[in-house]
Amino acid sequence: AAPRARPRILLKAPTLAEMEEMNLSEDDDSP
Amino acid sequence: RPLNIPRKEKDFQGMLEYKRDDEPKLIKNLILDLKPRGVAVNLIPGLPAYILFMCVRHADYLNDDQKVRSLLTSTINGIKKILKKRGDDFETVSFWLSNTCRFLHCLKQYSGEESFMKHNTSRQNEHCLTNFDLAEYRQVLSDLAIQIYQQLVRVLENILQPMIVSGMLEHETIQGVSGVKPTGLRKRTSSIADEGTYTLDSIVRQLNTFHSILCQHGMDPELIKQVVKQMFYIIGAVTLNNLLLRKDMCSWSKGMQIRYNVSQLEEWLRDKNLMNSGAKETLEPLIQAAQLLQVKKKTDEDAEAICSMCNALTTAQIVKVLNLYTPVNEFEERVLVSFIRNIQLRLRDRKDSPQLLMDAKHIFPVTFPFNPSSLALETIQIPGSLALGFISRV
Repeated sequence: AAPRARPRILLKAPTLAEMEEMNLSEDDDSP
Repeated sequence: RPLNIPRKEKDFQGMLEYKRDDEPKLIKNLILDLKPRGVAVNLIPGLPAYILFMCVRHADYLNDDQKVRSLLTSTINGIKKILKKRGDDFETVSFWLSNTCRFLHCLKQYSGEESFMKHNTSRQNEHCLTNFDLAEYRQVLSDLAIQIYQQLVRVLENILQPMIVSGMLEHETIQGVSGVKPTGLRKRTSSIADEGTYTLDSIVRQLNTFHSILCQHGMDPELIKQVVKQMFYIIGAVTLNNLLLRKDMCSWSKGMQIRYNVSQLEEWLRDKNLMNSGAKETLEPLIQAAQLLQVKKKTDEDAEAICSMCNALTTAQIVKVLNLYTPVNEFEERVLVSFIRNIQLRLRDRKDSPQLLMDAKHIFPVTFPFNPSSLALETIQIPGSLALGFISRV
């Protein structure tokens, strides 16, 4: 089968550190 | 209770459907609560990674970018969390390094990028992501894998460290060679120490344990080679550093013992088919130091031979070994100061580091060569033991 076209929409990702910060602030908000 | 009508595998498309609200439960059951030594022992290697990827595929199929983003972020944070909690457990770290790499390979293999599709079956090509390019998330996962690798190295270092000096230097296995202690030197280990003392066998057994866990978790063979190379580097560096600090380790018979120990480590590599891992080469400074203890150290020719032989040792290390060298019997002689001067003169043009000790904490840069899997996603079943009844095969 012919290879399919590449998915087009690039999902922007935060860096690992940014992800951790987001996660920490989520944790802070939790009761 | 809905009737579960069995379907043929060819009817499945290799995706897993879950409700957005169930994502925390998915992460909890599949990442946070999964015990590598319990349930995970019976799983196919990399199963958590395949499950997560099949969930990503379904979110991609739905064209739901928020669901994809959320799952990837929660996955990465879940892995980081479990490694924070059980980061000193070799099995946990090895398990998540293997799975993070497998997840990364899946994201490449099914990315739709031709360079990653060369080994795919036509069915696998049909399973490529449809809507989203996850290249940036691949980079994050690769960064995460590097962090986990470094953590793995620290864990194995902590386990190996207490064994090395005892097993590689102090414990003597060659009968008859070491009967005589260097005159004027006291044995560092007490006579009662033997019970709790690590031997070369302890080190080899530990290497076997590490190796079998890595294999059991389906770690990429190229990554296993890098782990083994790093372990051997640590063993070589710690051994050499101690030799360079201890007069009682610088004798002809210790040289013999070290060479024997190194040969056993080489034998281990051969046995595990890891001779091409670069591990043996990391022992070269130690091998040369052991040879230096054993060669003649008197004439001009001896000096010449030493200088050409010891190319993996720095001048400071060579001179230190010669200075520490201690004869243990009447057939051996102390190294004359003039001989050491001779060596120093010959090596003065060498542009090597003035450092005496090796950096035992050095970690070689790690790479994760792409390793596609032949496993057909549509055949993957989820064992009940994972408690993931809320996700369904699509």
